Amino acid sequence: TPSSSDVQLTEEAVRRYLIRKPMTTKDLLKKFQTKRTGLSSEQTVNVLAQILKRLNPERKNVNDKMHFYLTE
Amino acid sequence: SSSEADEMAAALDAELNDFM
Repeated sequence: TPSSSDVQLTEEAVRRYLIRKPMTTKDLLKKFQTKRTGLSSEQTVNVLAQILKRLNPERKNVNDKMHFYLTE
Repeated sequence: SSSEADEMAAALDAELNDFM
């Protein structure tokens, strides 16, 4: 079923992940793979950027990598 | 592929760096 998506890239979904644990942009992209959302790569990057700008999560470096996280 | 994932992460990081 190539056109059906079982994962949706939404602000609420991103918020839930970032409350659970700090994640890098790459971690987040893995959660919203294009083959699962049905979005293109460009759409995924753009939508995720907009969501992260809106959420404005806390940032911290873990193992020299920037991680985003939210507190409830 | 992993290289596409790397490119996407780089593009996303770049967008967010502009924002910060």
